[in-house]
Amino acid sequence: MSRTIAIVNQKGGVGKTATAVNLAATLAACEQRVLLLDCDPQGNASTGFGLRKNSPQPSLYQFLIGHNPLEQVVRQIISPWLHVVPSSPDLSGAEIELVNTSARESWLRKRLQGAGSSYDYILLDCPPSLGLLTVNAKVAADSVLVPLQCEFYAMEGMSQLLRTLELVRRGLNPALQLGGILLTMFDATAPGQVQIAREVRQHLGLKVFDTVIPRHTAVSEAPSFGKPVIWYDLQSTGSRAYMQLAQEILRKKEAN
Amino acid sequence: MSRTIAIVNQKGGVGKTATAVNLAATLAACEQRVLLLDCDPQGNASTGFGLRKNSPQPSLYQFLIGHNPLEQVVRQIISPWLHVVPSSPDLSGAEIELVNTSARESWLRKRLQGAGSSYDYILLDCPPSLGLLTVNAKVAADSVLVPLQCEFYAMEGMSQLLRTLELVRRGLNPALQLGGILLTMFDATAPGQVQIAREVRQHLGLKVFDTVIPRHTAVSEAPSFGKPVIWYDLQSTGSRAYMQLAQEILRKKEAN
Ligand SMILES: Nc1ncnc2c1ncn2[C@@H]1O[C@H](COP(=O)(O)OP(=O)(O)OP(=O)(O)O)[C@@H](O)[C@H]1O
Ligand SMILES: Nc1ncnc2c1ncn2[C@@H]1O[C@H](COP(=O)(O)OP(=O)(O)OP(=O)(O)O)[C@@H](O)[C@H]1O
Ligand SMILES: [Mg+2]
Ligand SMILES: [Mg+2]
Repeated sequence: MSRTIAIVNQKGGVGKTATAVNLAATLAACEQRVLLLDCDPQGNASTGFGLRKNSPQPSLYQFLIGHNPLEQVVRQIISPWLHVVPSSPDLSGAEIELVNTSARESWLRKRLQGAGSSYDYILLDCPPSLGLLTVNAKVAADSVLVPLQCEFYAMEGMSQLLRTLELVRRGLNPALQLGGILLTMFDATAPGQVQIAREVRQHLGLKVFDTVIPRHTAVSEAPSFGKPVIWYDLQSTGSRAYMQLAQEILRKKEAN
Repeated sequence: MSRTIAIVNQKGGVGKTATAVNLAATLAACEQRVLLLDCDPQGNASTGFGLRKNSPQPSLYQFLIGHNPLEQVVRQIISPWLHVVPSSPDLSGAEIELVNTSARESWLRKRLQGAGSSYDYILLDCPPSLGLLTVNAKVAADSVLVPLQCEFYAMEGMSQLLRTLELVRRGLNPALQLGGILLTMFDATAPGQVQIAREVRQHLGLKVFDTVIPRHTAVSEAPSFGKPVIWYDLQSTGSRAYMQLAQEILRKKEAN
């Protein structure tokens, strides 16, 4: 049974792309068939896998708006278990093009129908916004994974984020679940972060992953080599944390 | 002579709001009359000054779209030199409302005409996007200040950012300058960051501020007390760095 997970948080720089890229790689390392769609016009997830943004090959825009079949836009990355549909700069035009169409929120869900038979996990990396690309990802997803930095501004946006999930659930995707909140870039020596992490677990308890991703330079340096952290420095705490996250997600899937 | 500075970078989490809030406070400490507009629907700059986001009082949306006069939407904050126009959640609707209007990029510039006589500096905090709110800020500004984290993904977006400045300059705001690139959250012990900082200075030389903002917990903890870092912990390296930035900007203004 295939699971589609949208990785969302309108707050910028909280580790959405780092989580999308590294979770895709660690799930593939567990021999899960994984498809990652880069739904962010910035295209960071694409370059995180070494894909050039300005390539002439068709990408997510052609799949979403141009109706190119999925086989034409996927790229196989290092492992046979991992496919990536890269973003491109014309994706930022997609939001404006979709605004005046009918069922503008469901384009991605419609395009992904049937893809579930070829993949165990479909991951959607989203931009830092509440716009139509992010809404399309939430409508196409079974669940959302919310990376959260334990800092004041990031915490501030949580109630707004949970409200948008409720809106999507009520209208467009009643089955959408909150898959989990992932504490990222965590610095256990900063008292403010430890305090916020405690508050998050108090309020959201079971919804918070046991796995916590520490701040570690290997995670921020790996993208400059076009690789996820497990292919850049397998022994690093960043790699171990993302491997642990993949295993926690696989255990939860079994349990359901 | 009044200067309007838009603080922009479509990459998320690079310190736009931290810079907007702390530069506003340090310029006010140098007895400059400062107006800060929170142009981000997330409203982080508003809460960074202790302003509640869901207040019934009119805010930027009413000023921009509702044509309320500036005097009705400004809040004076702790010092007589500092005024803030807070954001509100309805600002996210503004982008869609503006799309089909004429001169949709120039609304903010028109609304701010005349404000220059009451302020020495007008700062515009922008969301992590290239949408209409950010374009409005770039059209209303004399110059842009670009906070930049010395990490790979943040560097990646620089060429796109510089291209958008060129587009705004060619069409809507020929006088728009690149005021400067500010290295933020800098960790001098991380070799990757030191390398990227060296590359940025090689390529962009004079456009990079001498002042570098270090990563320091006082900067990320101050917002939870609704205060800029100089009012939270004046002795911290974060406070000293932002004071230095204010002085560097004042020296440059004198030189022009
Ligand atoms: N665990 C970590 N340790 C150290 N650095 C990290 C970690 N996770 C992410 N980073 C770095 O922090 C920065 C922000 O992360 P990232 O770009 O993944 O966030 P994002 O939420 O996708 O940002 P945006 O909102 O712009 O899409 C990046 O430079 C990234 O490499
Ligand atoms: N010099 C610094 N030292 C430590 N933490 C910092 C520093 N500057 C910013 N931060 C923290 O890093 C996080 C990201 O910064 P900030 O929210 O200002 O970025 P932004 O670019 O405005 O984000 P967005 O793209 O969401 O608008 C915040 O939690 C902020 O408090
Ligand atoms: Mg991202
Ligand atoms: Mg901000």
